[in-house]
Amino acid sequence: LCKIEAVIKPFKLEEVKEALTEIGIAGLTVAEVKGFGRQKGHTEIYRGSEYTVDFLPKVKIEVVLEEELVPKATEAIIKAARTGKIGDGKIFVIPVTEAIRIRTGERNEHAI
Amino acid sequence: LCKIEAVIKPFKLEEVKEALTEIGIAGLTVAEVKGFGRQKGHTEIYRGSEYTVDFLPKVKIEVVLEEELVPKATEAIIKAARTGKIGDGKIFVIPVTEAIRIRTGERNEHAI
Amino acid sequence: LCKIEAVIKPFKLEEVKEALTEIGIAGLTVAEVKGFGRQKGHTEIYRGSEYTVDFLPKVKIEVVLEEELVPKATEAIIKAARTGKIGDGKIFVIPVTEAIRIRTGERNEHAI
Amino acid sequence: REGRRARALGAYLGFAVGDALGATVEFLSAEEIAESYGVHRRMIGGGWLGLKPGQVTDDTEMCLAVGRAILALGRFDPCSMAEELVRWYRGRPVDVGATCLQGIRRYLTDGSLDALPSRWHGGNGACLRNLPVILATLGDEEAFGRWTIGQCHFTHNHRFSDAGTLALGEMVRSLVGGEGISGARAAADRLIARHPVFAFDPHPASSSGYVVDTIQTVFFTFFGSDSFASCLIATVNRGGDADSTGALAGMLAGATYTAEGIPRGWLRKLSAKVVNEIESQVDGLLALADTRKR
Ligand SMILES: Nc1ncnc2c1ncn2[C@@H]1O[C@H](COP(=O)(O)OP(=O)(O)O)[C@@H](O)[C@H]1O
Ligand SMILES: Nc1ncnc2c1ncn2[C@@H]1O[C@H](COP(=O)(O)OP(=O)(O)O)[C@@H](O)[C@H]1O
Ligand SMILES: Nc1ncnc2c1ncn2[C@@H]1O[C@H](COP(=O)(O)OP(=O)(O)O)[C@@H](O)[C@H]1O
Ligand SMILES: [Mg+2]
Ligand SMILES: [Mg+2]
Repeated sequence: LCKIEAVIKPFKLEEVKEALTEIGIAGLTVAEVKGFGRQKGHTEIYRGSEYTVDFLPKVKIEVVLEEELVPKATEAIIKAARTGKIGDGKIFVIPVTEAIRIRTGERNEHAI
Repeated sequence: LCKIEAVIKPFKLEEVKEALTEIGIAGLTVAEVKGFGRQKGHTEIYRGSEYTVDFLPKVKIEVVLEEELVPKATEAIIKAARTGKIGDGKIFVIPVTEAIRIRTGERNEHAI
Repeated sequence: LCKIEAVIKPFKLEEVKEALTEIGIAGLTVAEVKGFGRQKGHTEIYRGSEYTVDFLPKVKIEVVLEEELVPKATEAIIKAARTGKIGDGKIFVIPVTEAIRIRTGERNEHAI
Repeated sequence: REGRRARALGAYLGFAVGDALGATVEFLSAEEIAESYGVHRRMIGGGWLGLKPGQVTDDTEMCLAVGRAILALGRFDPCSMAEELVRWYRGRPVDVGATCLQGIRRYLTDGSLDALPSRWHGGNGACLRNLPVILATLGDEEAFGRWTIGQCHFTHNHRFSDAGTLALGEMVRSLVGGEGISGARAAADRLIARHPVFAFDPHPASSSGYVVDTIQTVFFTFFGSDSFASCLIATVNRGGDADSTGALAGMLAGATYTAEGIPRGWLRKLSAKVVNEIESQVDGLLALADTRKR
């Protein structure tokens, strides 16, 4: 088993979810995060003076899946999340030694 | 060392924390996340029409612990977090190569 | 490749970011989390009675980087995040089997 | 011929009625149902899936997908069924069972048509979609056995799922053939003799989606009732996997008391689209059964 962590632009969440559903992946966990990278934050006016917010809101998708599905899943995420502009985000693949479905006790590939 | 990531129903946080404390685990990091899976989101009325919010609020617990404690810890989480209804959540176990307590520089099993 | 997850006191975020930038790490993903540990939450008054909020707000920094940089990076984080008081936080190092830059498809060390 | 159609149509419509009626209380316990509904006996939708009154779930929709695949080729072909289930899945159905989804995902990943045996495949998902196979093979017992196992193993490879599905099929074959409840009882007894775990007296321990619990529940209520309505009401009010137990009970009761025995009020609540497709599939599958007669 592996975990894919994808940090993407927030407006891309729906599109990425759709692309994963198409290949049979319908379960995932999502968090709102802040991204720092080459893409620059925006300028805001606060109490009269301008300042740069140096982070950008991102969405982090976590999906645990079988190793065989990783190439297809990353391809689907890239295709859906890419705009070609800086800040499109990253995909990280992390090993998962065990997965459990709390409701039933099912393990590993039967847990997801 | 391993990291347990447990995605659970938010109202179960207290119960799961208790259960982990009972077996000697008192340190953990918690995040509010959104869950997508088989459990249906709720229906909302917006400008007169009904639509389904397709995610559910979940809580993600992260606890780094020694490998020997993983079976006991997962058992405790399952027992506390299970309602038997869809959406109870998942437990994922991930390898941790190193842990450090920032305050003291202690490493690995002495860091947690 | 490795992922460093550092759970730190929120006011230390800027300092830690600076310290990482100094050693050439400019990309990271940050999340607001709640920490439970030895450091006690604070007391609040709500409807006349006092109660303890038993968690503390923390910030979780995630940075994926090459294995060779991990010692330098952890040292930089410790130096910047440490106050010497309980609750300074933890650093966890996790293996990453693959990284991809969504915008370009670059892999691994070229993705970050 | 007339009688056979009335019983086959009763089985398929009864299945859809049980699905829609039970779906309101799926995953509730008998106590919770009593508390919220008293006796649940009306097509009101709702439930954990937020259904419209009379709306069916994956149980009926999987049957329709399997039936479509069989009718398109005039025989069972696992690849054709896989494609039909994928098409159904991609239409964003209201629910997909966990193990069924794993099978569909496996097929999408590597094209394989057979699940490996697993202790975790004891759910009722494969058992539930077998009715079209039963109807298409009324004249060919060997094909019935082979097609049943072929379709089951697309997602569920477990000896209790296999045995239970075959037994329910034998029961429907015997009921549609006009042999009455005693013929069905003989088939149930044969299953219990081979796998005592399916014994249902004094009463089922549970009505969960575990194929053993599901079938125990359906045997208990079917053999313990004497009308379509009383069978279904008894079944769904036990809660648990109520849309699935309801569907299977509706299948057996419908085959026994025929389409005429299904309360009009319940039948009217099914969507015209579902009813029309069921009727057309029944005729197509029976015609296929006749061409296959040995
Ligand atoms: N080394 C890293 N570790 C973890 N997350 C990173 C890292 N580098 C960048 N990110 C995340 O990826 C996002 C996009 O990075 P950025 O450098 O702006 O653009 P791009 O990936 O298109 O080159 C950042 O906002 C941050 O959330
Ligand atoms: N493959 C997955 N990877 C990561 N998180 C998942 C995955 N599948 C489900 N989840 C998380 O688990 C939660 C519960 O999943 P769900 O399918 O609704 O119910 P159950 O786990 O009871 O079968 C989801 O809301 C989501 O947060
Ligand atoms: N075992 C653990 N796994 C994951 N996070 C932990 C663990 N123990 C502590 N933490 C995180 O580290 C923070 C600091 O821990 P604490 O015990 O209060 O202080 P210190 O690390 O200075 O001894 C906690 O608030 C929590 O966010
Ligand atoms: Mg259903
Ligand atoms: Mg069901």
